[in-house]
Amino acid sequence: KSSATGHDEL
Amino acid sequence: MNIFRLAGDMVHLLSFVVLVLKINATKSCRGISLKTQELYTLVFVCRYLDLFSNFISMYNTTMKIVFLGTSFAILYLMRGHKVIKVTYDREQDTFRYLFLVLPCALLALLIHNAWTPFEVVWTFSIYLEAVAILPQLVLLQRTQNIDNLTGNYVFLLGLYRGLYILNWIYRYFTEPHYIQWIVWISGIVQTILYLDFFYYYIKSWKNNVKLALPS
Repeated sequence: KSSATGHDEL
Repeated sequence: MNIFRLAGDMVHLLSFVVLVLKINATKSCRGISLKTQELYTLVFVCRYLDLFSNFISMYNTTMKIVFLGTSFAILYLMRGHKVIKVTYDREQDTFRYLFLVLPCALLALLIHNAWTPFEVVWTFSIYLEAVAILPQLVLLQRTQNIDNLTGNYVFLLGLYRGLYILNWIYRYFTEPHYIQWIVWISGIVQTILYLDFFYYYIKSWKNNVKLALPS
């Protein structure tokens, strides 16, 4: 899940 | 997405608007560090490598393209525009890239969440963003008569990461298993670098005098 890697932030 | 994240992104976006406005309205990039701008462009290129391979939302993709596009546009104005490029403070903007890029690259090789090229490059962008403002802060200190837009630009850049810290606190309490040590510590370091600037910025604003950093 993307939020688990922090890559959903800019 | 929570209100702190959105506010952070909007403030970040606004900082670009203010910078482009300053450069275009005054046809001058006086007081703006090309080195910081080049480092930010490197940060975005490294961080958004997944632009076309990892779709999160229309919002994310759009913002990434805007940040990349604006960064390259600013580099063009400062390096390629024949009127503006002569206003660049080349002699004052002396910070060495390698002092920032090399330690960040080494740190990314040592401390990361996963040993994949993408993840290491992404981590490098997080470390580099934290310190990329340093050439700009050094240049500000050397520049007499900092104009309002330049001061506002740096203030917005600092405020953006501060708002992200609130976003991380919010996410920590609302999303299960949301732990991001690398991003959090880098973001806190990044915000701390601005504290001295914030102090003088707010002081000049309260006293209604022109911003000047003590050298």
